Amino acid sequence: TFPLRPTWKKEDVTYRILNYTPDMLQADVDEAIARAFQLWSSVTPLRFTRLYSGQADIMISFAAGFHGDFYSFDGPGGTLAHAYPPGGGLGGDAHFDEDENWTKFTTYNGFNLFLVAAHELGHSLGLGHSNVFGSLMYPVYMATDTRYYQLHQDDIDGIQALYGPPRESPVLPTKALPPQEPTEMIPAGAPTQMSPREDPTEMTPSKPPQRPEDCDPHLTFDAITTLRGETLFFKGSYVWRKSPYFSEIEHDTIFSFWPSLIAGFDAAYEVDNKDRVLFFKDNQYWAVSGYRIDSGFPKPIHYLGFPTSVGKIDAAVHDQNTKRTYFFVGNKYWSFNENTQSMERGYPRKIAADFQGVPHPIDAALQKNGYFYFFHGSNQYEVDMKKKKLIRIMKSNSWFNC
Amino acid sequence: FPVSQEKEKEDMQFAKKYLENFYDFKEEKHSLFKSKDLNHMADKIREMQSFFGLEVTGELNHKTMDMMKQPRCGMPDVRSYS
Repeated sequence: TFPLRPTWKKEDVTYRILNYTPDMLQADVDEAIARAFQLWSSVTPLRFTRLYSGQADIMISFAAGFHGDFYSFDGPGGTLAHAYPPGGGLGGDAHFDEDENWTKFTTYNGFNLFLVAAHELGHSLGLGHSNVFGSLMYPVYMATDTRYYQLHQDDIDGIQALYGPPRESPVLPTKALPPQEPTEMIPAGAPTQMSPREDPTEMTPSKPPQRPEDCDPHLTFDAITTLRGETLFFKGSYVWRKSPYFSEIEHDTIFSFWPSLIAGFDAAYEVDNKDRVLFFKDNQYWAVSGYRIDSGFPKPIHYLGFPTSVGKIDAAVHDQNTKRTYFFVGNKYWSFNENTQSMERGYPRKIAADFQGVPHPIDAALQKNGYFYFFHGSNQYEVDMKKKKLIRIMKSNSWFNC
Repeated sequence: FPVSQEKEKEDMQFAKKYLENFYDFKEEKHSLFKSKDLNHMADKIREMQSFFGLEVTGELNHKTMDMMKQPRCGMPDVRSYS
């Protein structure tokens, strides 16, 4: 809570939407705000009434930069919104940064208004920030599937410490009722957001697979890529990060780098001269630059020139010397010209024809120190591409100083 | 991820602003004791790292900077709200 625990000294609280963002339909803004209030009313005795004129307890507005209070907004990104604890004047008011892209969806290039509003209204009711990862009052925005969003127990404990439980105990668990029509136009097959609860570092009823030990001799990988001089190894939602700057292997999750990407990549590769890494999952792919996901993704892999018979790829690796990217699917492989952005003629070719001794399917592929490394199960095959010669076979995790 | 050298100064400025906004950091504008100022900032960095469950080092390592750059709410994380 805030110092002195300010709360509304009544159960009937009013709100008014003063203006709208041009990013969304007004009806969608109304719905997002109403659903956000409903989250809190479902766990407290509070009732929220919308006013269309005059002074309401909670005045909601969109503004950019300086907007008449002591906390100016900062342009796109950074601060998304803020709200004041219960009280007169500014008290309870919620301001949203118009320089952000507001959306009713859960997408990669916009902030979900329902999620942010639910958080800010927590402040309007007297809650401060929580350091419980995955709670609504956690200060950092987390793209989350909002269709059946539920308050975290930490949020419920916090708000009920201020206002107590609802008059009649809710029959259903505290869920934001799904909107009338599906507001989440999440295209079929597209990844839903990793809600914090799904993040493997979160305690969830069905425990996610634990991270395998670095030196587990049976360790296999889904995908491997370089990134700005480092090497990232992916398995499920986990990332092993090997950096020339640090001796130890860093352990992360995909979520910690790209919260809106899903776990379980099929392939990944870096086009170093474009500072771009591409991730593949099923029949889609994403491009990132550092932490930022390029707009317009995901795209269907068929945009790259694969026949429709290809539903997913096994592995990919970019040859920095020839500017060709090799895609491996089953027992075949394609060569993609990054300069012309097109598949090369004469492909697919059989892997066995050009990479003797390398078994398939190939799980992951990497170019490092002039060699190619092809990963198949718990083994990796070091190949000299110029001579098309298999040099040696090692354990897949030999990069982890085992 | 690797940070180019010239960016480090930028990061320091960014971090100061972040800590002022959310952790009630007040840089002594004309402090005679620069080292005292840096210690004060290191304390605030530790406070922020502790809040987010990061390794508490008091240093602006890449994970701390990454967390500072995440889109977030504009309200402070510590309670000296005024």
